[in-house]
Amino acid sequence: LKHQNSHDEL
Amino acid sequence: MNIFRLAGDLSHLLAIILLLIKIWKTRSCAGISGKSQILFAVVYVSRYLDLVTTFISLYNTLMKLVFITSSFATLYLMYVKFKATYDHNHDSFRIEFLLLPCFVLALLINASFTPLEVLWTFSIYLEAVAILPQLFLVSKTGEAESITSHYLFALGSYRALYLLNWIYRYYAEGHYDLIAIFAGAIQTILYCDFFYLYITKVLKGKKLQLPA
Repeated sequence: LKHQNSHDEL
Repeated sequence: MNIFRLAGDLSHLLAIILLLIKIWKTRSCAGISGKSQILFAVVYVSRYLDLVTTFISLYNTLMKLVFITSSFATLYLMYVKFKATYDHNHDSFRIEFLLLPCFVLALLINASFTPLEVLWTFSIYLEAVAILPQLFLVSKTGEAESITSHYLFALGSYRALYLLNWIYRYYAEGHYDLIAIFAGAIQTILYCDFFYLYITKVLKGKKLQLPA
């Protein structure tokens, strides 16, 4: 598991 | 995209449409906090700056454009077209007390210290608390029109559905974003008292009135 930004969300 | 995420986005869209309908049909923005609407406009602009740098999908781009445009349309209706109906005596929340701490927090806790990322993080923190002036206005006047209640319910449900989306994504994709999850949880908690009143009163056909 890696930390990711939710930039694909609104 | 999963069902929770889609339901969350649609709920968010419904909230915005309900608000515009309320103002347009009643020719009045009474009971709506212009301060909250200013904060939402700041949230959308600072978060969706990536419209010009990153393309994710047509859906993503269109929704972002709808959110930005509709928030400015709401501001126009409140501060220009139906300015006379704006309840500014009751809408006295000082938004700098939200803007400044959120900005400082975004400078301190972010995924990477770049302008776009700090602004994205700022928008996530600010969105979590942007409804406070609206809840403050409802508590000051002691009541809300039913369409305003539906608006608030849809707007609160959106982040609650996103929380389910994040749980789903954690298990299905191994994806998690602690900043978004933390802020989204706070955002949803702020609506809990309102959700309770909505379910116990508005859904039973009563007006949302706070106990004296």
